[in-house]
Amino acid sequence: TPSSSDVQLTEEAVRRYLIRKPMTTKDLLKKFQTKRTGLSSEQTVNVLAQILKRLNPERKSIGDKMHFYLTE
Amino acid sequence: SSSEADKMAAALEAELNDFM
Repeated sequence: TPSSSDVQLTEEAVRRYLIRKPMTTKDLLKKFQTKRTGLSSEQTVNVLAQILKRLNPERKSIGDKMHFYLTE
Repeated sequence: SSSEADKMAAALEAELNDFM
């Protein structure tokens, strides 16, 4: 149930992760697993996409994979 | 499952590719 969620997918939460270290889309999705946020897969993808568009993080390739990151 | 995670990552990347 949504009331059991212990993680919230918010812009501030994403910002904190991306300031700490570069992350791939998969890394981010792991931080906001549906079973922890109570969101559906589709909601998670849509909300995370909107947040990333707003944050407009820097991008770099590490080991062939695109990573996002932010500087303070 | 990891395949569900893969699908979500692919969907997210597709959304962002339009933007980037």
